[in-house]
Amino acid sequence: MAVIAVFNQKGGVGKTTTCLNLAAALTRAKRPPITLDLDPQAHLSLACRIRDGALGTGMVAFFKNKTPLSQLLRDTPSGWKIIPSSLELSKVDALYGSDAKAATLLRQGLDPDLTARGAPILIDCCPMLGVLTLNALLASDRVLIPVSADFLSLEGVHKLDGALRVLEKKLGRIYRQRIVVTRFDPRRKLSYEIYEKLKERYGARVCNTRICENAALATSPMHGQDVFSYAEQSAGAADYKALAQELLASGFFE
Amino acid sequence: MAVIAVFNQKGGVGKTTTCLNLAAALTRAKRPPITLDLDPQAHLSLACRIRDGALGTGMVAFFKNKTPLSQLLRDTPSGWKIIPSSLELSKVDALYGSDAKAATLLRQGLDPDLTARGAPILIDCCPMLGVLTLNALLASDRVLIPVSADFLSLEGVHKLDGALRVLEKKLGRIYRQRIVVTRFDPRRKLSYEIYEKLKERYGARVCNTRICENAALATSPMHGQDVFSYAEQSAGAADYKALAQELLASGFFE
Ligand SMILES: Nc1ncnc2c1ncn2[C@@H]1O[C@H](COP(=O)(O)OP(=O)(O)OP(=O)(O)O)[C@@H](O)[C@H]1O
Ligand SMILES: Nc1ncnc2c1ncn2[C@@H]1O[C@H](COP(=O)(O)OP(=O)(O)OP(=O)(O)O)[C@@H](O)[C@H]1O
Ligand SMILES: [Mg+2]
Ligand SMILES: [Mg+2]
Repeated sequence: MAVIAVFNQKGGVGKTTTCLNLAAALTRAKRPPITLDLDPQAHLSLACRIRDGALGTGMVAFFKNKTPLSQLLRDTPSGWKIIPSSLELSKVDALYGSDAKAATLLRQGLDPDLTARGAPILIDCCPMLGVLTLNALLASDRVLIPVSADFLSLEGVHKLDGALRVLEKKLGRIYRQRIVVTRFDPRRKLSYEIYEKLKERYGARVCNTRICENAALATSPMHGQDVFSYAEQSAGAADYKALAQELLASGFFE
Repeated sequence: MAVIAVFNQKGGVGKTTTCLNLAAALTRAKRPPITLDLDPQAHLSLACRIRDGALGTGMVAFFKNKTPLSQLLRDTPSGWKIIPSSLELSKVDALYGSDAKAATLLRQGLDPDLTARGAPILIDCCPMLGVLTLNALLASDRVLIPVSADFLSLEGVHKLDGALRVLEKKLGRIYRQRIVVTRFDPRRKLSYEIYEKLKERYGARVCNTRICENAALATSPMHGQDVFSYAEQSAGAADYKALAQELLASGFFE
């Protein structure tokens, strides 16, 4: 069973948009995932119509009160399960500071009850390699890296690649990584340059599917929907369906 | 002399793009600022052609070795001064954890040598309210909040507004805040909805100038340039010039 951290420390590259719509695409392909929202901004939770729940529910209950993860699962309107986040989660960084053991809490907490379901687990991360994201990376064996088609985002991949290599040495294992280009604008030369540079540097790690810039992807979260329920005929829906198919076919979720 | 934190914990909303191009616009208006890069991603430094400097220079030298800020200033190609960042800066969060005193280091470090120059100080922040950003906020009396014209970014302002109120109560002083809409796309209904909602909620705090989606703004950092040196006739250059004029006229930099 695959545990996938969706991470890039560059902000606003489409981590949440990718988690939301990949989860919806997988559900439509009869492989509904479990999503964990590990970003205190709780944007994935919001897009699933879960506003800051009653205090003490969601991921913060796991970190603070050691509530088993399987007891924190909630349904989303589109049929997959989520453990939501809340602003309180930002206190976890302060709570544990640089305590190395704190970074393994999630890995230890993946109880058999959660993993026995056979569903892929997608973790939406915040744009910072702190205690929360470290928990996601130590609990995962794969990393999906959204990169928006602009220069600063490309720069960020370079640093992320370096950070993952350091982690791999420490853990004595290798991450399967996939890079997916987001906000690709076919009218802009820059988009093609960024995609080519990524292919040059990272080769087969780069998904063939590119997610194009599409208004429906920016709008659907406002209605508490994924792009398939909001605008099934949109280019955004077609792109995320193609991404799910490409990753399923390559065994990324096995 | 104004100290301005450019912050929004939502990632990818145009904090760095705004710092870079506002600094260039102010320089052209004969009010060259000093910029402090407080983001370990060091994207503002990169856009000014400063790659990770020799270890121990830049902001990390201030936090680690207490080197006076005025000794760390460097020239940028467009004529204003910067104290650059580096990846090492990300260790500051771990170094100081939740030590409340650590958050006041920058405020205490603003030596007369730096402030006597009369130049406005712009601080580019990372997308996380940790020790580094807390340093920026405690050293500032104004906050410039870029908000990209999309729903998740709008949501973030709500939470940021709450966090600033808490900080204001603790400090016993009020921040002058300005919100600037970025990546405004005149072809998208969503852009107008976001701008209207911001005006409804935050009134006069919202700048009249909107920064439109413009390829030159995404491309100029790739060439180590601000938008004025890269494409002076572009809509991006015109928008940031208008923003600088609006903020200068309202005394935001006094
Ligand atoms: N393909 C796309 N087309 C149009 N808009 C997009 C696309 N992908 C993302 N966006 C928009 O860009 C914004 C940033 O995306 P998103 O919030 O998913 O990024 P993120 O990496 O999760 O950000 P953060 O670093 O804050 O967690 C979103 O508000 C979304 O509206
Ligand atoms: N008005 C604009 N038009 C087109 N592209 C833009 C505009 N503003 C920002 N961008 C692009 O969006 C990306 C994100 O902007 P930027 O990096 O400045 O945001 P940020 O808030 O500093 O991100 P982070 O949270 O990672 O620090 C940039 O790579 C830039 O290319
Ligand atoms: Mg996100
Ligand atoms: Mg930035």
